[in-house]
Amino acid sequence: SKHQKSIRDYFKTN
Amino acid sequence: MFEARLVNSSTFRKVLDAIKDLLNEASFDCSENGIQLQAMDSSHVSLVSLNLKSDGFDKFRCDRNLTMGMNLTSLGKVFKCSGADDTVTMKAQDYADTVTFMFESKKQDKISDYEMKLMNLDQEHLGIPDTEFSCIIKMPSIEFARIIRDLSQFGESIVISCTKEGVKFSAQGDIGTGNVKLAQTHNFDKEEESVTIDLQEPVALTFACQYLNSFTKATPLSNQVKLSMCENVPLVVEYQIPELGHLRFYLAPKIEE
Repeated sequence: SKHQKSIRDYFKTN
Repeated sequence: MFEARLVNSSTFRKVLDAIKDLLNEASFDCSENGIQLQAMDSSHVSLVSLNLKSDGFDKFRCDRNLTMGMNLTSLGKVFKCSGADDTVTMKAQDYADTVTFMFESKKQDKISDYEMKLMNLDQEHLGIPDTEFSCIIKMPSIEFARIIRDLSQFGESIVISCTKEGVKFSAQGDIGTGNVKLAQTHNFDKEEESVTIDLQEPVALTFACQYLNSFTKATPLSNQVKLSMCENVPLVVEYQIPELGHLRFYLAPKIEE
């Protein structure tokens, strides 16, 4: 099955 | 002092309609450059990024950078009080805890104002890296909304695959499968009806229907939508707001466990 990462895992907090 | 006047208040109302499914509250960052908003949905799967340029407003003044935290349901109530052809003027004093919206009818015979309380919101700003996308698809926004709506009936996810032949949207579930293929069609007379693909390499990614459907609430803002895709990178769904700026949605792809 497919899983969804958080958008935070792609864009780091400034 | 912050003051921004927009003759077409309906544009701001459309922006609000486009983001209120995803966000309950958000901070509007005002500077001399305009108004920006960046916020994740409550599940932290998607990101909304709004940019309204100061020179797109009919009047814009921002003496001091200002962050206005707003409850979007409340803001929706305020804009519900506006007429379709009204002009809106937003005003806030420096360090104020309220913002005022004034609506003026076209004939100037009705003026209403609403003061709304601002909120202190925890701000988390994410850095969005520059990406060389494998493919960029531009297509009519109504067509995109239609395809997402149709395929959402078949499953929870939609695969968007792009090759030089065209773009294919697919969904599968208990009742069966659905596929929609679009070829490139350049219509020089009606640019807004064109489907154009800028392809570096073929890519296929899976996304949750629920979020794609929410993004299509922005359809009234723009005739065209731009989809930017790259392996292992969030999808970017962009609606240009004519003369004012853009509204972008970022969505993390679904990946194998």
